[in-house]
Amino acid sequence: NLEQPMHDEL
Amino acid sequence: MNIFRLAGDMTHLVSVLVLLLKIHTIKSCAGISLKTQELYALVFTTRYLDLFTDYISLYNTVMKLIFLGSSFSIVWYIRRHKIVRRSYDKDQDTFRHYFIVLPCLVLALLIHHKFTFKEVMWTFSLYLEAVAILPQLVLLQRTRNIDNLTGQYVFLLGAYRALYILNWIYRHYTEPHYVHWITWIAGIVQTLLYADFFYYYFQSWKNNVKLQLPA
Repeated sequence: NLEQPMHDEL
Repeated sequence: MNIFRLAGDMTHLVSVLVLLLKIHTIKSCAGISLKTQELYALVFTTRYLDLFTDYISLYNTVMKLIFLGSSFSIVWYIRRHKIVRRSYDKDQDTFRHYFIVLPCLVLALLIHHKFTFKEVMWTFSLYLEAVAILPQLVLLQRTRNIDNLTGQYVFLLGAYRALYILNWIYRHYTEPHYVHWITWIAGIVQTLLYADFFYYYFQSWKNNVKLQLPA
């Protein structure tokens, strides 16, 4: 998803 | 999860543990910038607001709690521990929080992905993390004698950032549409701040002399 920031990182 | 990301997280974890261990065992925080540590506590607090709303993985949750807990413990040690606080060099650690916090807040309000509280706070934490090391770097430059643990702490923090960039490059090629330019720019700025330190760190290591930054 192009709009999704990297919220799975720390 | 790729190897660069895991290595980056582990380097970050070790850096924090090195610092906590130094403070806890030798009961000294000499050479450590309280300003930088308080900024990190703020970084983690504003970034991990999603602890309450989203679940990503057990690994993710546990690591977030460790980073929050360790950053607040370090601040507590330097401010409140009756022996440790005596070794804090207040007169050298003069960087002002608001010089860093305010511009980051303004920038996050202007440039963000989505105008929601959580998203703006997350973006703020990225900008803030990028520059939070500055008070520590200034302090290192002022301190003529950098002890080994402090040098290693800063080196590990820089290594963590460098590994995260490798992680993004890897993800960029392996995950379709994995790109977010705010993260990239903040991350690259942050890593560049360590370039100078890395240079002197490797010089001192190569020549086997004590680490000293030029005034």
